[in-house]
Amino acid sequence: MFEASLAQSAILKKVLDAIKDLLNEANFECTDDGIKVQAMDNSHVSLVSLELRSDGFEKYRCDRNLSMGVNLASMAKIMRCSSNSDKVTIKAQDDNPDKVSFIFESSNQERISDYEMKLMDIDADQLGIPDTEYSCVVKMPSAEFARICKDLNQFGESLVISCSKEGIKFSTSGDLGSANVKLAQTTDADKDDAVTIEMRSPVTLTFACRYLNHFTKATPLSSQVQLSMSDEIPLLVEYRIGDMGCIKYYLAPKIDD
Amino acid sequence: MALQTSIAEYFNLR
Repeated sequence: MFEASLAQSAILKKVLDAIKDLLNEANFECTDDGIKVQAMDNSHVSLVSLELRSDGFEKYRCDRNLSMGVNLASMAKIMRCSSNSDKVTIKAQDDNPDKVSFIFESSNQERISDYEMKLMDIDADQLGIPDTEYSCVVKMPSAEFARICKDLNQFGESLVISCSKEGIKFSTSGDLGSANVKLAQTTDADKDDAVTIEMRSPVTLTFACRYLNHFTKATPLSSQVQLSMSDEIPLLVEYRIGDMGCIKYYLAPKIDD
Repeated sequence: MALQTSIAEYFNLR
């Protein structure tokens, strides 16, 4: 038997909204430790790695390891049937289930709804993600990052991110012209709107804006976002999910031919 | 012109 409950459906709704436009389907790997999802987008340019730890759930029971093939658009539709304040319970039989149930209970217990979703057989490659010491690790307000990606995407398809000890610069150019946004490191590191940079060595990397704009769908999950960069390897964009997990987006760089 | 690389090039298939 697999059963996991969250006190507030809101967090799971935001998680689905953060991945449903980038991924069509993915395997939810359920173990004693929690739920993990790892999948590449259809074009194999980006990879999403989601982790929800079991100790972050109000109730969590996983008698046997379980892999659930989920159509994310379907799950997002079901999640949208819940109110943010509803308690959500996910239930599945653990001997190779072909369906999963979602139960939403209103906070005043007057409304209980349940939805059953068919599961899929998804044959997906699992990738080994090496631990990396990054040249630059930037923490910044997630709303700021979302705004930069959206604004600059109007000027060009590619975003050049340069990071040095002075700060981080986002640049683009296209038919319309060019645009640059520079953020200096802030002095007061522990405020939500702080920009902090840990730099081993300067980096300059180029990425496709459209994927970054998919990643920023995770903005409602966390007020801060962490960008980790080293030359010629994928960018890591990380949003924490409360104190129960995180979403990591990896994006392959564009390199000059 | 910058060419888009694939994520699978960087992470090894398990």
